[in-house]
Amino acid sequence: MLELRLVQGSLLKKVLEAVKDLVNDANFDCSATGFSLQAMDSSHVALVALLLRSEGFEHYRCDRNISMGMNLGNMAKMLKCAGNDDIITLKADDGSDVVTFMFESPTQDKIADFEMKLMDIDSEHLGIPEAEYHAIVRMPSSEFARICKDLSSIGDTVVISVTKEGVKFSTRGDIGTANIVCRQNTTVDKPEEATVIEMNEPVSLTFALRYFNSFTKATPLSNTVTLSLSSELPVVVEYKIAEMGYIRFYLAPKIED
Amino acid sequence: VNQQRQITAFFGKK
Repeated sequence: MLELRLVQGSLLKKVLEAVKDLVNDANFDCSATGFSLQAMDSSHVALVALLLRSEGFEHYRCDRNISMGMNLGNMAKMLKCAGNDDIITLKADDGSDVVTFMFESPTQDKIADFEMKLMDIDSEHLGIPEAEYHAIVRMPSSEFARICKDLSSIGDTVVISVTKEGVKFSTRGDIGTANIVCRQNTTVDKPEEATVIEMNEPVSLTFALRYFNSFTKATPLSNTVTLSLSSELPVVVEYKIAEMGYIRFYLAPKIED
Repeated sequence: VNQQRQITAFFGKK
């Protein structure tokens, strides 16, 4: 028996909007720790890891670890039917091939049940090693989204370079080149507006912009985003989900042969 | 020319 009640149902709506274009089908894993997902895009270039900790749910019952295969497009369609202020409850019986989403309006005057078929998905969980990153950049998530969108109108790839001067995003395309430098800026009114650069070593890596633009669909989940970079390792683009967990996107770099 | 790597080149199966 599984029963997860999330008072801030909009979080789950936003999570689905953030991942549904990157990943088609995925297993949601439910354990005492929380509700999680790990999945790669179809070309195995990017990986998404989601964790919503059990403590973040108003009610969290998961009698045994279960894995529920879902089509994320279909799940997003169902969650779109929940109001932004609705409380969302996920329910599944042991051995069942369906999951039920229950949406309750805040005043309890409207209650909806949506039942979705589960699917069998062969998923291989990857071990993500702990890594020491050469540089960690925290910046406003809206600023990062703006940079990715702007650069993708010029080129297909972005070179992210972190030096003591700041973090530089560069691209080139048929019509020309673009460089955007963000310097550390901690003298702002609100901490979430700061750009903070922790650098152990300078690092420069090349990535496909279209994946970054997909990751920025998670922008509504968090005011800030953290980029963790190390030479010849996938970048980690992390959006913290307040009081609940995180959504992390890993993107493999482009490397010269 | 930079070649796109796959995630599986960095992270092994559990």
